[in-house]
Amino acid sequence: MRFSLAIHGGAGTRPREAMTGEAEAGFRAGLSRALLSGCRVLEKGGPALEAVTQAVIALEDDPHFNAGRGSVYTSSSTHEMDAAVMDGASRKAGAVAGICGPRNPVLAARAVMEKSENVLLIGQGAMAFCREQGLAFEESAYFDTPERFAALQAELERRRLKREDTRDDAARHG
Amino acid sequence: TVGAVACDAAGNLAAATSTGGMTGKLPGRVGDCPVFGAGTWADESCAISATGHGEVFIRYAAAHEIAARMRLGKQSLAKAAEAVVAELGIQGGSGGLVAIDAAGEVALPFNCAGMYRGRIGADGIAWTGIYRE
Repeated sequence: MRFSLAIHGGAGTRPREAMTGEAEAGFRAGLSRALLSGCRVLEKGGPALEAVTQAVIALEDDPHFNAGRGSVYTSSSTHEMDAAVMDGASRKAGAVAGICGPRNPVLAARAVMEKSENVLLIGQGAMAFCREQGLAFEESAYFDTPERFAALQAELERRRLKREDTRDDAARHG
Repeated sequence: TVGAVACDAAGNLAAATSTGGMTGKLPGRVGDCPVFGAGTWADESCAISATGHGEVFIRYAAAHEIAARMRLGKQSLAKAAEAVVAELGIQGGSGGLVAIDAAGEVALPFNCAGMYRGRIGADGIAWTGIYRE
């Protein structure tokens, strides 16, 4: 049986000189967990759509990565998350944008694809739909991490002082 | 941003992407993740999940550009994905993507310092990468 899965945890990597051995091990462990989550679906003959969903859930649950728990902050110190899924054979697709509440935004996108006649739902309407679908919700604090909050404070200070934007990818992309 | 693309045993493809966006973004700002054809795409020939400067990935319809080059230009996944990511970099769109085709071949190009990434196949061996390695 031939199958394969590829994942990314974002292009906002820490600068190599700032990456400690411990931090690197944490990132690689998070990536491996996600790969194995998706692989378990595929090796049982499961569909690609479920494999990518499980892999992204593992990454959303890992505060190392900028999605779900560990999301970056807006300039208002809030979280606004987006997610999308698409199935190649059927071209079915579902997405959410500007939400904060569903523990796993990728499951919100799946619900839009499978339980609505829409492709994209945003904001409060998307949140109400997710509640109707019985998705697991978390308080906003669940998504907080001190590292992301510190990055936000640094960015807001930069803007306040109108300093040139010399941020690295990690600061910019989260 | 995080994402995944997969080719299952039946040869079907799928993509998923999820993100908190960019640090200090304006409330209401939406990047390429939920814009199909920009940050997320899947059809019969490829599946793609992108990460990076979303505004540029949207304006260049990054994911769909790769799919179009494969479908219409008969380019390989690797050639199309590498070329589009390089072009995005020239246009100020720092970032990268993961892509897969119906044969299960993957491409993991990026035009910035690094990208947290990984791949796994039927051998069950998980490979992970961060910088160019």
